[in-house]
Amino acid sequence: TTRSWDFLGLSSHSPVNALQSSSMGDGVIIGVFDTGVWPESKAFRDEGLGPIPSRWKGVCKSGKMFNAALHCSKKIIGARWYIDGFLAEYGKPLNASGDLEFLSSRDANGHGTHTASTAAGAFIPNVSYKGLGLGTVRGGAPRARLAIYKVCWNVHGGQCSSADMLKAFDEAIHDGVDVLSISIGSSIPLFSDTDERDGIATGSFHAVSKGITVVCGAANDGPSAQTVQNTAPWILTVAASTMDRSFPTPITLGNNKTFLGQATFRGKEIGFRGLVYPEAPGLDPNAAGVCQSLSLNVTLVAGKVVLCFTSMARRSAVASAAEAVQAAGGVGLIVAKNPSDVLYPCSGDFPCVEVDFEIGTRILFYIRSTRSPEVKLSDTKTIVGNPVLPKVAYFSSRGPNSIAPAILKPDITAPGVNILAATSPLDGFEDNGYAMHSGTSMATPHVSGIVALLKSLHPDWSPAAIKSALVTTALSNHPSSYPIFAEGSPQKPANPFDFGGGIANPNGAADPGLLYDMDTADYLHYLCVMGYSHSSISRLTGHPTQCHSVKQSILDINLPSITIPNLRKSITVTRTVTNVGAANSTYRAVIEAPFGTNVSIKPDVLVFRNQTKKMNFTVTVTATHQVNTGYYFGSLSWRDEVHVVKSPLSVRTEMLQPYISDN
Amino acid sequence: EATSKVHIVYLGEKQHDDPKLITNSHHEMLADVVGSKELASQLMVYSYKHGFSGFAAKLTESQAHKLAELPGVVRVIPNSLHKLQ
Repeated sequence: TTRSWDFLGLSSHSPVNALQSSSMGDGVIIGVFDTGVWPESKAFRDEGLGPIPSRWKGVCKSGKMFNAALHCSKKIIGARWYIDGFLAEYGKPLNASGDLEFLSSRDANGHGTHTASTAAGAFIPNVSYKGLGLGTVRGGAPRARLAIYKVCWNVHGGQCSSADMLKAFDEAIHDGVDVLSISIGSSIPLFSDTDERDGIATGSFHAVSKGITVVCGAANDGPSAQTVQNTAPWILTVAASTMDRSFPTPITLGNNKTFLGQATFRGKEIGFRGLVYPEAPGLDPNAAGVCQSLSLNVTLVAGKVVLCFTSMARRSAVASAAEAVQAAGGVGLIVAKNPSDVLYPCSGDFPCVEVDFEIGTRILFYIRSTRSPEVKLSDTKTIVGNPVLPKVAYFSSRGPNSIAPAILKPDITAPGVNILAATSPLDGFEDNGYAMHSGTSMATPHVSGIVALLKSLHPDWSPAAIKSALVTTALSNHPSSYPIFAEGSPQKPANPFDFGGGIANPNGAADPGLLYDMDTADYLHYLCVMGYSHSSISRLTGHPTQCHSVKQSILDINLPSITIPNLRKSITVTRTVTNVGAANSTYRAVIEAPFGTNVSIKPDVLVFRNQTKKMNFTVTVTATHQVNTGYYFGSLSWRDEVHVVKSPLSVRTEMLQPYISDN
Repeated sequence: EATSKVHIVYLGEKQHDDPKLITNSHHEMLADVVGSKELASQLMVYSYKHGFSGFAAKLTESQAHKLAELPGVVRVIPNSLHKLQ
């Protein structure tokens, strides 16, 4: 967070932005469902905060190494933990498989401290990770209050039972939180939106119907399509991007050529050393140089730097290669892999530098063409600002939505790669109480912090209105007008299935002009269309609910996006917008039609006067070809002199029912 | 008898605002199926009574089926695990 808030336009040095105009989220209560909190972290200082909001009805519960009187404050105003569901299933006492855990809200894992401090941590200057990313860490809403709900336990990296999460929802709704930040997911295939195995979908339905915005991570199963989780339309689902910061690490070869890799290496520079690529004789000379299965000859490797190649995107290949090279007496590692900006240090400050296949191949050619190849690995630098373009993270789960493809997911994107924030001192990656972590878990609290600012500015906005403001003002291009890319193989310009509306633009969302608002009735429309029975929908809502006898279209749910998964000839969808800008304003439609479609809007001019707050319009999308296609993307924007209210438009023509999704 | 597992008995929106009454009704519903109030207390894991109505309890498959057929029960579903992201 030493850079992410500046990247998002919420610099604390700027006198005019949503951070300042919202009094930094003062008075807003953010509930965090996670692994608890390390309350002694400076990130949770409460200096300068006013009294706890009077509507707060929650509690601080003492427990192992957590004394409510000592550890709760005007910043951490609530702390509860939920383990009965987990223990009832897996037996008492809690078996953390060798990891430490506390039967209290204290965070042994570090994940909960990281997310809570990202959402609402105080300003802590001069923080870095071993000198990298130096700056001020803080939350998005530094004056918001935190209610900690520990629902995940430090077993196998963090496990959370749906019975425990539902209890946390039950009590958080009662306690009076305004926003819930949930960096938790399940796995594909998903449970339905009304299945309590997905405790998040059911619990969040009740939370949202009481005006609480629920922000969830989209999960880390990208870049494959249809992997996005937490897809219910009432949830605000967050994808992860990089930001305008990188960590170049010079690799200087013996021929004086220098390449830039990426690492978080801050150890001692090792000077020029021998460079080897483990090539084996035989039919497959490259087999010995695969990072995850390195078989090294100690006499060849000792005192040298090793180059290896891997097609694995995940970090495990780097970790196992580093271990093998260290065991063989090597002094450094260069890993050639598909580009991914997620960086973790190798253990013991061992220099391990990542490069892409092109640079890896050039280094390999140098090794093969030189009798005594040498290399120098220099320490990592931090670069911030314009030269570095943000990208949707490789790991960030992608749409389309596998439960209801007409509901665009993810909704929005925020920084979630190499995020430096407070952590537990027990976190294996911590440096003086801070760690760099990556995941949609890290992107989620960025959006939760932004939502807290918006709640402070517009206390009467519904969760759907807040989502609309975020989606329609998000940035799909870099300010320099370059399109934002999505990591993957190969990289490509990002589309709504990668980043929803785009990268969050909190200052735009504070003044969106128009809103696509929704209430519980709209969510019932969704549940009816999804085929849930009248009786179960009625019990969900607590009052008799009859679905319309004429089947409504899922496409007419008043979302700030339009996604048509099965266009044959022509489809007309309806939307309603609410003017939250100047009372007298005129908006004109600007269409960017997806390839192979004609799009028309009626009316294409919306004139708002004092009495008129809401207006309806229709969008007719017509296919110009008769073939099954994948998705093509465009947009519909309403513009006045001040605002651009942009909705992503995604269309797939489907003349025949496909046996596989062409997305 | 098959082993017991945690199930969530989901009753939807709460029907009134007295959490005590709601919890009592959960215990009664569970007692009707498992045979006694004492056993119901042992098996009850959570009573959801503020934001919505329902409970989590350790149930055998046959008890879960019986509960699912009671009026007012939206669904009975086994507990499951989620992960940090």
